[in-house]
Amino acid sequence: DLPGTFFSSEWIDNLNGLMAIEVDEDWLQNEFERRIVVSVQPKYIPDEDFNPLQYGVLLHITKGSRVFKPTKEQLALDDAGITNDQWYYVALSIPTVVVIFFVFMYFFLYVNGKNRDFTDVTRKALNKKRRVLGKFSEMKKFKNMKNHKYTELPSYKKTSKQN
Amino acid sequence: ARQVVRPKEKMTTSEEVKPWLRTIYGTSKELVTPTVIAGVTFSAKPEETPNPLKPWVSLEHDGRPKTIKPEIKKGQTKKGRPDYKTYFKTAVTHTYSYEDLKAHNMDPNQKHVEEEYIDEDDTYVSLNPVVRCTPDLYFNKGLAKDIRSEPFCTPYENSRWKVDHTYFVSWYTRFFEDVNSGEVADQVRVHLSYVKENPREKGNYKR
Repeated sequence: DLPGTFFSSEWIDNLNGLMAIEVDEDWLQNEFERRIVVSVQPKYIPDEDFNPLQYGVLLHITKGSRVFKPTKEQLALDDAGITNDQWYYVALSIPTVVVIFFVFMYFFLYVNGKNRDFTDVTRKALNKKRRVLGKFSEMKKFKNMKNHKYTELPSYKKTSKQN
Repeated sequence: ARQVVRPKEKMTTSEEVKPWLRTIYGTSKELVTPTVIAGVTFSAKPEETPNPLKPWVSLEHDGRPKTIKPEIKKGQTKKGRPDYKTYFKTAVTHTYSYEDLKAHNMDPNQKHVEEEYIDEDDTYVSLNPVVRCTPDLYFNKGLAKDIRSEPFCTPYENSRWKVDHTYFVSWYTRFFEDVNSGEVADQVRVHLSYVKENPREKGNYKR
């Protein structure tokens, strides 16, 4: 009959100051977690004057722990050597496949080392660079080269017609 | 290849706790029936010879019982039974006059006030193996942890009680003293109530 109260114990002797409570699943009312207040009402305070929030303690009652942890039984079974380790295979096989792929790639590149030609790529990159006004010797790549026999001739911005 | 290890059998005791007989208050006989709650045996028959290293039961923050085994280290008892000091004693003040005491260093018209702590009746209290709640075991609660948890020692605030588990609620019995009569409440009852917390009260509402 107290507002919001779903459990009230019998009147017990205020001797030990102790009471055991077993959490019942019905109290959750089909939710995973509920917020409750635990309060103690002495005999000399009538129901209408008693305020559970005055000295109550706020708690959570939950259906169980949200995070999966191996229970003692599962750990015992693991100790017994009975393990279901499909995930173990999956976890091991992925890096294995990656390693095999890289080894295969290394030997493939090694075998085809002679017939590789990227000059078109470098030329395109250099042409892109050459469009920059200024001297070669001032480019970041060639700045530290010391064997300049002669200074470059001035170069102009190329128009699209000249290509 | 791994050695097969047999999982240890879970210890189950089939022995039943039997009622036992005792004499209280000098003459009256009483049958005491032990009860087991969450693995803790209440009203168990005391041992013939008192054992200072007898295990006792403490409570975790959320109210689960845990057994504490006292140890003797370097001649001192560690993790011994808690000392309740004078929390469960009744303070009585005696005023003595010179005629009562006739102390040699007392003036004839001097009054001597002495406080005496009278032990409580432990006939039934001694059957409780769980640590009793005293103000020493209070904790601080609230958002700023500045509110004392009186009268509760367990459970702590924001504890998580799981379904089908048993937890102990403990409170300081002498906290419920009737203002009018000045007597401690002889009977109480525990309530569990639903609450709704708005975000501000939960503490995660900044502006």
